[in-house]
Order: sequence, then structure tokens, then C-alpha cells
Amino acid sequence: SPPKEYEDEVTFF
Amino acid sequence: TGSPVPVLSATLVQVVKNANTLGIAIEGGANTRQPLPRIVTIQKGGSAHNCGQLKVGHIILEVNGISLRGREHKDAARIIAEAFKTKEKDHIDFLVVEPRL
Repeated sequence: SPPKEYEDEVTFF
Repeated sequence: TGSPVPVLSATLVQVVKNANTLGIAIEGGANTRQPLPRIVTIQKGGSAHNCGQLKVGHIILEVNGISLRGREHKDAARIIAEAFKTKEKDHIDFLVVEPRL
């Protein structure tokens, strides 16, 4: 799994 | 007015809605490490890719003249989604800036 600092919210359109 | 952000090369990019999807992903928003939404993915075949001017890493300042400053992720995402969905315009105007290294 990615490091925690990269677990920000991401939205796809 | 919010905190000063060095904007040295803001570019207005017009994305024509010529595909079924916009084809981008964004991260960030107010109260995160990335206070303005940043493009993290551009999918081939989407409207953004077809336009050829948006790039991964671009930071989105405005969408159709609406500032994203101070908006949390979900609010910024809603504005982008509505800009793509509305039939009033056949394109979306993105004001973007490349982050300074």
C-alpha cells in the first residue's frame, strides 16, 4: 500500500 | 483574499467536451498538504487528453472563472463535475499553473 502521505483524497472525472 | 500564492505563469486552457468523460483525476483541496487541486492523472481518450494542453502536475486555480481557492476537495470536485455536466457550455475553461520547482 502507498505511504500514508499519499493517501489523500483523489477524484476521477 | 487568501494567502499569497506565487502565480508566475497561469495559463487558461479550454477543454472542449468532445468525449464521454473529462478524463482527469485531481488530488488536494483546502486544508490538505496540496491546498489547490492538482491534476494527478490524464486518461487517454478523455476530453482533457484530446485538448492536449492539460498536464499532470498542473494546479487548477479556476474553473469557468470560479476560484477553487479555499474550497475543500469535495467542493472543488463538485465544481469540476458540474462544469463538465452542464449543457450550457460545450467546453470548460481551466486556469492552471505549473508548480515552480
